[in-house]
Amino acid sequence: TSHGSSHDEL
Amino acid sequence: MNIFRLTADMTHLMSVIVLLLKIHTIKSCAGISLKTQELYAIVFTCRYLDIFTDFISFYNTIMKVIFLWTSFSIVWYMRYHKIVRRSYDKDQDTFRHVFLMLPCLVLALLINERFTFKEVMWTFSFYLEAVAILPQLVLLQRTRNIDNLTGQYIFLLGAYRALYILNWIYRYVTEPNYVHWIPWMSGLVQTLLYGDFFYYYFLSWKNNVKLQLPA
Repeated sequence: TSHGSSHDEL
Repeated sequence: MNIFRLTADMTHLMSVIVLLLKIHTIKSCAGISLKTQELYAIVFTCRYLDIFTDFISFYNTIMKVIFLWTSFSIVWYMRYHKIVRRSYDKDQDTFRHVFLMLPCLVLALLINERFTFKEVMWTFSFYLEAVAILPQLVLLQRTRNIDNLTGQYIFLLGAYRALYILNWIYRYVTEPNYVHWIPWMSGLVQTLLYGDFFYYYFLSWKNNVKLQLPA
């Protein structure tokens, strides 16, 4: 999901 | 993972290494704000609550562990190490945590992508990281003699944030549906806060003189 993709950053 | 993101993370890692080098080899934390370091420990704790629940990659988990571990050890050294803590300039480092944390928490409760505990904490960590450097910048301005390692540490921190902006632009262009206003806006604010410091850092570098911020 596009939501999760921000959480792959540190 | 693009080159901007990797360089950003490595720059962040280098900033931490520079600070730990100062603490370990010179046994000094002079010119470093404990308030800022404590805020970073809070920032990473709130942001990485998903460390046990969401596996993204080996790289991601390792880096989270490193940033959590190092931020807490820096705070420990500055507070409790019998030699290091003596160099901490408590009287100059007067910024109050609560003035930064409370507005960030309220803002995170009001503006977030999803109203869940983990998500609000994640959002709060971005708002707080944006302003966490303020006690350090205030201390820097009060400190007449900024040593090289302190200057490099803050320069690397600022560079890490600037590189993240390039990473976001790159991802926005290359990935469909990649839109994240919360990290973007708080990241932009954070990077702008370094503007003044960068200006004087480059000036001192260009003229080959010791870094000193105007009062």
